[in-house]
Formats: sequence, C-alpha cells, structure tokens
Amino acid sequence: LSLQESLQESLLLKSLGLSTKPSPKTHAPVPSVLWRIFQRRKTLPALSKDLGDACRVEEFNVPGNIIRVFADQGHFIHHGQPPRLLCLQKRLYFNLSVLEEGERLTMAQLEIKFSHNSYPSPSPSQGQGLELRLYRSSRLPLRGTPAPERGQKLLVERSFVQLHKSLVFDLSGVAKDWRTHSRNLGLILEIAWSGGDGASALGSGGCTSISSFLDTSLLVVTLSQQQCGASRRRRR
Amino acid sequence: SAQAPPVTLSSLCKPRQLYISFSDVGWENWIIAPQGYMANYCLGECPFPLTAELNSTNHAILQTMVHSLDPEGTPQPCCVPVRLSPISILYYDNSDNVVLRHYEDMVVDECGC
Repeated sequence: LSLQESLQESLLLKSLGLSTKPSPKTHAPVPSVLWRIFQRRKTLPALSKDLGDACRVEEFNVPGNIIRVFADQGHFIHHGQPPRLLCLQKRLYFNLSVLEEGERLTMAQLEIKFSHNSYPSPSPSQGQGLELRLYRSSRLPLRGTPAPERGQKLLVERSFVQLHKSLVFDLSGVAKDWRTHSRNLGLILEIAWSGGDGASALGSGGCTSISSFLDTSLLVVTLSQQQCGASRRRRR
Repeated sequence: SAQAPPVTLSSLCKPRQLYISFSDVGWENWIIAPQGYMANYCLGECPFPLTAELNSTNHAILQTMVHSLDPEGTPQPCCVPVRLSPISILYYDNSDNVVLRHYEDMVVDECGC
C-alpha cells in the first residue's frame, strides 16, 4: 500500500473501532454460537434490521455490539494422576487484555464442554455423583505447588449426576472485576467424585466419565462507547 | 429554467449501488465473513419542486426554492442517506480470538434531500 493508502486504511480501521489491522497467526474455527448470531442478523429483512439494535445482543438480552469467544490458555494442574477423589483440576486463563479501553463489559459466560454425555450414571441413591467447583485465583501459585491455595475464592460448587454436553456459568461479575479492580489471575476448575471411596472414584463410572472433557471457553459481550455512544447522540 | 437540462428520473437523488469487497482492500486474511457487502451511496439532484418521494426536509424545500431564484448564489440541497442499516462482521483479532462485531449505519437504504 502506498503511504496515503495505508493512512486511509488506518483511518478506516479506526472508524471501525480497530486500532490496527489484525494479523491472525492461526485461523481457529468459528464458535457455533457466533456463527448462529451472525447468520441470524444477516438474514434479517432490511427494515427490521434498521429497527433492530446493533448495540444490543438480543440473544443474551444485554447491551453490546462486540461478542468475543476467548479460548482457554490455562493448563492442567496435575500431569498424570490427580489427588484422590479428584477427577480433574485445571487452571483456566482467558486473556481479556485485547478488550479496548472504550469497551464496557456487559456479560461474560464460561462454557465447559464435554465431547458427549458420559454413562453409566452413578447412583444418586448412594449419594454418588460428580461435583464441580470453580475457584477464582487471587494469587499466582508458587511454581510447583500441586494444588490451588485453599484461599482461592469459591465461585461455583454444584453436583451433577448426569454429565451434560456443556455446562454454562455466568461470570459477568468476576470478569467486570478483572477489568476494573483486580488483576486477572484466572480460575481453577475442579471436578471431583463425591460419595463412595477412592476406589469407586477410579472404577467404572466415577472419574472415567470425565474423560470426555473437551475444553472451556469464555464468551464476552462488550459495548463500544465510541460506536454505540456517538451514533446514539447523532440520532438524537 | 429554460437553460437547465431537463431532470430525468435517473438523475434524481436516490441510492446507487456500491459493493465493498474486503478482499479488494486486502482484508481477506482477518475478516471471516462477509466477504463483502452492498454499502450503496447517495447521488442525484434535488430539483425544485421537491416531490414527496425525495424524502426532503422542510429546509431542503426552502433551499430548492431559493436556488431556483438565485442558482449562482445558493446551491441545490444535498442528496444524503436518510435511512441506514447495520451489518455484522466476523473477524480474527490479533490474539486469534474470533470476534463478532455489529456496526450501525453501514448500508444506505434510502436517500433524501
């Protein structure tokens, strides 16, 4: 591009709310939730498009004009066998630093995906089942510490008898806090086998059903003050 | 007015087709979809008298009148977008995240004086 063309391009990118021209290194698959929203908006008839609100995500009923899906950049805390009764222990980290300063975070949703619904289902009558705990890290672990510091803040604790293909948790509060008050030190995900002894945890059912764990991602909705604030003013 | 060329329907203020191709501007590496879109633009005359089809403001009506009386001193009203609609763009950001972004007022649906 000539100097003038690159200047024009940077001005155009800026008007689109982009500080630089992205240069992705990999082309990750498009998350199905984004593709569905994109297709739905594309097929809206022109008139309802105008009536619709580009500054609101109807699918989640929150203000916003930018939706990102962040891949988890964390790691499993245990290589090999986690402690007794613990099927999975993983540090989750979503790098929200790409959000521009003028963006207001309005929603964050964590999704934990499994490749399929696993069976056989443990017997709830015997109080057996899977438990999921999600902690918010408030301190970086010392190198080599096998388990998260108990002082982490517990965000979610729930048991589920039957595994579902994906579990969704609203982390809007935590994500907003990461952006405004404290550092984003990630999360700790634990899935444990409850009820019964260690042997049953490792037997049929128990932890084996967790082998279908796929990945975690964080869907974040933000509202660009530059694009949604200005146009509103002009219309008024 | 005898000298002015007759205003034809096609020269009146209205949307004209303009297709923006993202690959033409070298953005195909980071824009996932769409590959381009019909943005359109407004072009055409706002002659006196302004008809209702020309989506004119009261001021535009006034200005065409003055223009007809004093063509050198006062120009015709402008032909501008009066109804626009948004588009959504799916793209990769610098951290390889997939982003869906909605942009308001990206397609010219209607023009007016």
